[in-house]
Amino acid sequence: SKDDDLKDEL
Amino acid sequence: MNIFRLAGDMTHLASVLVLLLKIHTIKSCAGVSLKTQELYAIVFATRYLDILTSFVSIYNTLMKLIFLGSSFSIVWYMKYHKTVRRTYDRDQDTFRHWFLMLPCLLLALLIHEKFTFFEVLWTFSLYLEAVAILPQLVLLQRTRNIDNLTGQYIFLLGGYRGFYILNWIYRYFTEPHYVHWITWIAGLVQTLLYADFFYYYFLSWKNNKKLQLPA
Repeated sequence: SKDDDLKDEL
Repeated sequence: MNIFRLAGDMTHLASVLVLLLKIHTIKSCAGVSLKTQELYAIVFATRYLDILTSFVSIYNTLMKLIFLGSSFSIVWYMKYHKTVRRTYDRDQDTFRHWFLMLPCLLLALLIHEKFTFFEVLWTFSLYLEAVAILPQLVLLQRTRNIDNLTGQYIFLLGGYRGFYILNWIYRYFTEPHYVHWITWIAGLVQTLLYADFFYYYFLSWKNNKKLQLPA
């Protein structure tokens, strides 16, 4: 989802 | 994961290792701003709140633990280690860093992607990271002479977010719907804050002179 694709970054 | 993000993470890891190495081996933190280190500890603490709840990958969790551990141990060294704490020039490191946190918190409450506890704190950590280097840059202006390790630390720290910008550009073109203006603008501001440091760092490297920032 939109949210996950950013939280995979440090 | 793409090469830009990996390069960014490795550069970031190198920056904290250079600083830990400096403080641990020569037992000195001269020229290092404790305020910036405290801000970075807060950045990681508020950024990685989900470390226990959401698992992305071994790499992701491992790096989060390394950044949390290194930032808090650097603060511990500078505040409590009997030898290191004496080399901290507290009367020069006077930036009111708590005044940086309040505007970042207010901004995170106003501008975020979702209004949830985690998301607001995560956004706060983005804004705070963008300005966290300011106490360190102010300290450098005051102390003027920069030792090599501190110069390398700041250079690597500034460089990592530059790689992240390339990563965001790459992901924008390769992943549909990958648009995160908040992250991109905060990252750009953060990298621009290092611009003058990079300029003088490059000059000192080119002329093979000691790094001096203008008063």
